[in-house]
Amino acid sequence: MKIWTITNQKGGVGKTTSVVTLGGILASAGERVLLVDLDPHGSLTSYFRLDPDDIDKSVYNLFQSMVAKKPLDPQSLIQATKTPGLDLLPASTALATLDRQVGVKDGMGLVLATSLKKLESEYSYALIDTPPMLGVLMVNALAACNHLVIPVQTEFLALKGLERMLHTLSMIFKSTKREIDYTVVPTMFDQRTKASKDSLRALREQYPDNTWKSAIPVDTRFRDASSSGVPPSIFAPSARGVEAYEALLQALDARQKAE
Amino acid sequence: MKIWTITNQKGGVGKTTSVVTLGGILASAGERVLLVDLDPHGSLTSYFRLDPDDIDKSVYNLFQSMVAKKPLDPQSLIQATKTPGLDLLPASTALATLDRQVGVKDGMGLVLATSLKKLESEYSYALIDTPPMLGVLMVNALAACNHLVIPVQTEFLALKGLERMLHTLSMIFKSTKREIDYTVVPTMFDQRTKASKDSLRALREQYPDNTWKSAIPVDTRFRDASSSGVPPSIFAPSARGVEAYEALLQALDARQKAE
Ligand SMILES: Nc1ncnc2c1ncn2[C@@H]1O[C@H](COP(=O)(O)OP(=O)(O)OP(=O)(O)O)[C@@H](O)[C@H]1O
Ligand SMILES: Nc1ncnc2c1ncn2[C@@H]1O[C@H](COP(=O)(O)OP(=O)(O)OP(=O)(O)O)[C@@H](O)[C@H]1O
Ligand SMILES: [Mg+2]
Ligand SMILES: [Mg+2]
Repeated sequence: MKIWTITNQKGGVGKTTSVVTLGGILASAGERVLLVDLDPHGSLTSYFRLDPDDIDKSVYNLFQSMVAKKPLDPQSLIQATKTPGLDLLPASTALATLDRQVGVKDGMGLVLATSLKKLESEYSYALIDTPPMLGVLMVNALAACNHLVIPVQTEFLALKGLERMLHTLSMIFKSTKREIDYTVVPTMFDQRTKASKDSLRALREQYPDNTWKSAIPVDTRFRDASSSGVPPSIFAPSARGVEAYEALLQALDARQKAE
Repeated sequence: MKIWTITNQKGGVGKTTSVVTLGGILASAGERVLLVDLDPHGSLTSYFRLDPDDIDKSVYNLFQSMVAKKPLDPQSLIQATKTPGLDLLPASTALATLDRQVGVKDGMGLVLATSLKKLESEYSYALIDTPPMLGVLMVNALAACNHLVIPVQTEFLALKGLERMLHTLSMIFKSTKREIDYTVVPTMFDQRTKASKDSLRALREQYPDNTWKSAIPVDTRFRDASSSGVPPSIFAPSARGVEAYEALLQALDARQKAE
């Protein structure tokens, strides 16, 4: 199973949009795809018209079962979406309390990794959406994945944020003695603005081996898609932004040979 | 002193952009303005070319001095920016560890409120930038302010997020027995997309007494400004987005009589 964590501590860079668009494309191509929402704010869960404030079965139950040392089948928490082949392990707003409750207690960083191992035969891809912050949820997402996708807005401040993020990631990986490959994905690229073009060039210069050769353009169809509740690749299959994600998917698959 | 907290748990909605633009306009009008960066990711601090990863004096020191019960003069942590009348109390990435370290220990929710009280005679406005998450930093920002500004992107998912956010805020205010007035500010309004227009109408219907009568338009000049390191109101004073923030400032001042 290919497990991709989509992450960036900067907010609003297109993490949730990347997860739902890539997931929709993969499901339409006949793959069995699991989307995992680790964001206490629950944008991915809301996208599929579920309410993270009022949900009985969510990823939060996995953490509770770990603390209570009671085994739990992760399959029992998963919901099907209206899109065939696309399932969702939803978030609950209760996830916001995890850092204060469990902090870095032993084993809390591996809750998701252990659960996804049990689902290996059910899905060919798992895409993990993360909140824009460091903490036990981010540690779980990093421990569970076998490739990291980092959407970065093509603007000056975003580049500064990326430097810090990669510095933090290398420290987390050093302490867990794993090395994970990553792809930086330039998003919301607007060729009308100098700031966008300059930052794209800077990204390619600073991270030549890890930055995707193309970019996801600014496309208003993504906002329209989110009010439809259907993945952008199904809502507007010929939109420029969706076509860019199709090209990204090919590059990610080529970069990560069979897992 | 008017103390405005700019907050939204959703990422990338224009919190930092609102703080730096409103701050620039107020400073140019001759006010004494303090910007406070409570975001561990430090976008506001990076905006002014400081490095939140490598900073000795930041808002983090205020929390440390509380835990160590050693008094500290907040003025000693403040830096002047190149814009006359605009000072910054910067963030440090160490803030990301606060939730795990201190959680809700007694008094940790009032660290910022107590510090800003000591600065009352120095500044006429304090604008507080917050991270896109719930936790001890958000609690501090809510306890310190006398008005709340909530930027909300004009798109479907953002409206869902706002409902949850206001629900959470009312619970926090109930437990602290204070009632704070708030203004919802529609941002990144794009009159070309139906999703944007529909969400703006929905916002006005759902929160008629708290939604600002106008909206901040999509404006690419904000990205250009952030690569200049100078507030948008000084970098591009006649940009549409900046003029909208000038109108917002008048509305906020009118809504909150002298404090
Ligand atoms: N390429 C794009 N062009 C235009 N708009 C986009 C694009 N990608 C995402 N968006 C829009 O930008 C906003 C932010 O995207 P999204 O919510 O996916 O970001 P995020 O990184 O998941 O945010 P958060 O940090 O809150 O989790 C949404 O309104 C989305 O529709
Ligand atoms: N009205 C606008 N029109 C176009 N772009 C905007 C506008 N306001 C903000 N932006 C851009 O959108 C991006 C996100 O803005 P900003 O960083 O201020 O959001 P934020 O809510 O502070 O994000 P975070 O959740 O990470 O703290 C930045 O690239 C900024 O330049
Ligand atoms: Mg998201
Ligand atoms: Mg910000």
